[in-house]
Amino acid sequence: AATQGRLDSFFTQV
Amino acid sequence: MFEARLTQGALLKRLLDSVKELVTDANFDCSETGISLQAMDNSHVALVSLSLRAEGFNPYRCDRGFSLGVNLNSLNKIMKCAGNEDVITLKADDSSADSLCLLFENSSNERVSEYELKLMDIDQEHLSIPETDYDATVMMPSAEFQRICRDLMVVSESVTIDVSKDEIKFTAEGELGTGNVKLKPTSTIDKPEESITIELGQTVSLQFSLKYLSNFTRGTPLSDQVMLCLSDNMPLLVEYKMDIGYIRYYLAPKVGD
Repeated sequence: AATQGRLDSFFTQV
Repeated sequence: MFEARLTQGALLKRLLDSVKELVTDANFDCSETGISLQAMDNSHVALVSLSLRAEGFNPYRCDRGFSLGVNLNSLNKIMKCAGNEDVITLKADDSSADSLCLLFENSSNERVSEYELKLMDIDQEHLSIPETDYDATVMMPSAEFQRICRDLMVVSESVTIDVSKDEIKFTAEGELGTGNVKLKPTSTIDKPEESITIELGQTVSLQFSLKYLSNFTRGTPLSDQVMLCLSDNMPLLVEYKMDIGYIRYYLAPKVGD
């Protein structure tokens, strides 16, 4: 099954 | 000194309701231009971003930028003490904001109640969200989106959203079987709130958690229309626009198979 991605891998922390 | 008076107090109740299931503590960042909030859920899967423009308040006063660290459950308890027709004023001392004052006035101004909410220091991670040209932008009635999420949860905990020029399709596959809902673009000039529009650069197919999506639909009472923005391998953006600003939710897609 597909796994849930996390936002950290798309957006950078500031 | 910070002061923001909102004639439509019920709006604040609805806004809180649309955030509090996703995050428990959040900083309300106040500046000359308005109030904003950005917070991720604990698992870093979803993010909520709220923006309220200063012009939406009457009056609005904020001498310098500062943050109000709020436990949303506590704020919710206090907000339940406000009547739906009440005018709500938020006040804080920006130099030593250890509490937020909430003033609820009824329409005839005969009943005024005042509450102080203790504030907290919240060390929150802030994400920079890039301006994105999405492959697909869909506008649809917010109640329809809410219904689709609710209905497909019967079948599965995930939904695949496919967008083409001619339709947006929501598909769920689970142990009991499958289900899908297809919507075609419609334009109802006399009832713009019921229209469905699709702007497409290229077709998109992405899978998302329905639990989070239905959580986002708590924003439904804020706007007749919801905007869904999708790009391959990018978080989904779900936006409810209001006269006074917007609430945006971002959701990381499911990846692999």
